[in-house]
Amino acid sequence: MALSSLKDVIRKITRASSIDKAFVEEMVRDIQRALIRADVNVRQVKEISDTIKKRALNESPKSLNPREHIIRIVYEEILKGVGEGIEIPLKKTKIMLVGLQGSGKTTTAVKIAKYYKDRGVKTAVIAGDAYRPAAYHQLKQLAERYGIGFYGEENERDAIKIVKKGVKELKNYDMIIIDTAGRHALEDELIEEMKRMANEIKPDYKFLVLDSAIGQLASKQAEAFNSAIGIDGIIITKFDGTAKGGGALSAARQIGIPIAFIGNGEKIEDIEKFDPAGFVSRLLG
Amino acid sequence: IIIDKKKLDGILSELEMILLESDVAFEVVEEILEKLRERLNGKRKKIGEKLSSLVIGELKTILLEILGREFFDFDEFIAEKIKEKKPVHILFVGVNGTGKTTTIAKVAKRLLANNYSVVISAGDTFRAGAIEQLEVHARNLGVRLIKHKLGADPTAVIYDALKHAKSRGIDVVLSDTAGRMHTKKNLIDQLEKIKRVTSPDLTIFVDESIAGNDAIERARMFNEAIKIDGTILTKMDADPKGGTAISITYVTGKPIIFIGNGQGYDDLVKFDAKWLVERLLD
Ligand SMILES: Nc1nc2c(ncn2[C@@H]2O[C@H](COP(=O)(O)OP(=O)(O)OP(=O)(O)O)[C@@H](O)[C@H]2O)c(=O)[nH]1
Ligand SMILES: Nc1nc2c(ncn2[C@@H]2O[C@H](COP(=O)(O)OP(=O)(O)OP(=O)(O)O)[C@@H](O)[C@H]2O)c(=O)[nH]1
Ligand SMILES: [Mg+2]
Ligand SMILES: [Mg+2]
Repeated sequence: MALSSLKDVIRKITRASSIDKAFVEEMVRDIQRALIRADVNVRQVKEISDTIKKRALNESPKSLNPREHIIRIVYEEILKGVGEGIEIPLKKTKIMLVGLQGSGKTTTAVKIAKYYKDRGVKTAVIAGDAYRPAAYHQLKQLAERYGIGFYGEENERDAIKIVKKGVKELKNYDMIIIDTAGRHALEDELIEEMKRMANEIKPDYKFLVLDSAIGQLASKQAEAFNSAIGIDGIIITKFDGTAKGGGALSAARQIGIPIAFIGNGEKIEDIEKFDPAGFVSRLLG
Repeated sequence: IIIDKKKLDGILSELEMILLESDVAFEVVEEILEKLRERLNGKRKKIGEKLSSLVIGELKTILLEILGREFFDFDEFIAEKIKEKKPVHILFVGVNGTGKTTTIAKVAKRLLANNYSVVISAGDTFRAGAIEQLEVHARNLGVRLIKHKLGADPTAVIYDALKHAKSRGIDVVLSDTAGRMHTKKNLIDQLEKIKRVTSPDLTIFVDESIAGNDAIERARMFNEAIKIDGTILTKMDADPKGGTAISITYVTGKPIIFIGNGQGYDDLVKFDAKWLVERLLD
């Protein structure tokens, strides 16, 4: 991991004259404040800060110098269970995108498709949202603009029927990304639809798409999605605003899954693989 | 009885947790707690009164003051404004995906139910499927949609809609705009131009109740750039605690006009500050 970029942010640690108990307590208070402002789940902030304090005061640095040791503790605890990303094998893959209304699923479906197309993979998207007005048109326009394969049925209201047909029609593509309707945990019928779709289509990856500005609701929603269909990774969107993505991070930590991608703009190329050190820097900055 | 400082600190830190967990932004929580301490300073507790009830009562008063700073009734506003000019022009703005387009459809339905004629302008000339999305809503509601091609100048579309409405004696024009990040100067400038040229009677900021601390950043920036008149807070049916309402009202000084609580045309209710405060603190 790039400890150097974390050092830029955790200046206080590297400039501290001594890593004593008073310093650790002040540092933990600063971290708590930063994490809360970044929308990390308030209970997780308590856990993270308690653990950082305990480890900083009780663990001996061994090979690292005391400052680097503290930075590593902070980094590890914030990203606990999240890991450093996900490698999607470039072979026959079905990816299903789910998430709350307006989080960025449709846009992200095409971004991911283009990302892999640029790396030599034959990609296509399926308009699996049969609910939102003109969702079919939105996805079709984007797919056509960037030469991405597309399947959808403008007037079909059974989303599972569309996706099943789409998977058949697009069988010559290496990677198929399925867009679905926005939904939240309390919309029983939509949750049922999502369960049925995952059961029948059996995607290789189910990603939960979360807005980087989402607040305290994130972890609870993520748990509901995970109980319903099992989530393999988180995609964070709209990182080009001022939001720090703490809610989305909390969701990943809650379930113990990686953050796969970060969307940072409205253009098709505005997507990157998750950069853990950069993300933690911004969280604490 | 004099208030026990140690006990008070315990209660305040519990309330701090509750407010933060309810999506009230961190800096707003800090200012609220400071105000709360000031008001409790020197206050005496009645015999038999629980300290927590005294503190919570005082907190509720502060929250209601923040939320009730400016009273605004949408139906009354329209009724009054229409006497002095037609069409009444309402502009909807906000960051990406918050529910602007869907909210316009809901507001249109409400106006139609109150016997006003409505025209919608497809001011989002940027996003894929944006115009088609409004076409579906306009068709469902039986209202006219004024649109140009994708890539057209939004100011021109809105201007066109206002001209059309004026010539037909239409009561209200609802203008949609593309979602945009408050960090994109050129897009915020574009919005300033739209507002300057089309002079809306009401500029409504649409944001989502599921947003956390960032709600204050965007509300503040949009308000500084184009001066909003009020906010519609959407997605309350996802069941967030609703503290975002406090954050946004606190930094803009403008009222929450409606709450969006679903994806259907009827899922728009007048904002009730008491209801929100009870929900936050129950
Ligand atoms: N600035 C910015 N905007 C984004 C990003 N990702 C998506 N958007 C925008 O966010 C809005 C919502 O995106 P959609 O792709 O329609 O979201 P969705 O999850 O499919 O929405 P529903 O299908 O209604 O649930 C659109 O205006 C997108 O252009 C991003 O990374 N940055
Ligand atoms: N559950 C719920 N969903 C909502 C609500 N309001 C809007 N939505 C949904 O949120 C998603 C985004 O709504 P839009 O109206 O397209 O949002 P927008 O602000 O116009 O998005 P952009 O134009 O892309 O910036 C859609 O799936 C809507 O159905 C609400 O109050 N509750
Ligand atoms: Mg979509
Ligand atoms: Mg819109």
